[in-house]
Amino acid sequence: RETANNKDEL
Amino acid sequence: MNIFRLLGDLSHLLAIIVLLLKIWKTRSCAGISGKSQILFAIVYTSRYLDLVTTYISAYNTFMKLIFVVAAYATVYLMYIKFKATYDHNHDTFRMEFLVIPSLILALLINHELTVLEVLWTFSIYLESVAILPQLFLVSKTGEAESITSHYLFALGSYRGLYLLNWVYRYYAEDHYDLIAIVAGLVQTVLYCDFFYLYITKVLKGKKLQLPA
Repeated sequence: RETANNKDEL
Repeated sequence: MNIFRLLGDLSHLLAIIVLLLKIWKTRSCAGISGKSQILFAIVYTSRYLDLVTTYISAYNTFMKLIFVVAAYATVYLMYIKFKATYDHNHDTFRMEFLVIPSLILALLINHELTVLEVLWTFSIYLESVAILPQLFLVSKTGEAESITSHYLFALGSYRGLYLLNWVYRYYAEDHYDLIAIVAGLVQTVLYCDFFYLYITKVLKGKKLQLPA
């Protein structure tokens, strides 16, 4: 899962 | 990156540019809710704090910067440069009714209880309802200029396209984020009434006017 630090969506 | 995601981002970018150009060219922000614009500035500030902690891609950094800068530029134009044209008599929605519940919900329902993650979650919740003051303003005055309607249509389409992106990612990449999906659904649903009016009136060359 993406965490706050690797979210690629805007 | 898939086509829905790209179209969503471009639609968002278009909305922001249309709004800034409208205000700049007409030297007026009549019909635009400053409350919604302040909320968007809060949304992007709290969501894009990761700009200083993590590098994802040039595209990611560029778009985030544009969204943050444009949000503040819009607020500046509305509250300082073209303050005299701001429709504050009609822009009466109380921002705290959206900010406080979003913050409480973000503290209760999040992926991880860390500052960055809670702020990200808060921004997702707040974004889903940040357009309410604008829709409230349109309903109060009973009409919207065509250019304002185009702005709202592009802005509403953006999260709708993200929904398609999430469906795609769920099947293609086995990736999903329930917080973003549910908030994105709420956000898109809020625009439905407006979408209906846009398609039935504005696209046929008429002004967006609410039935009396």
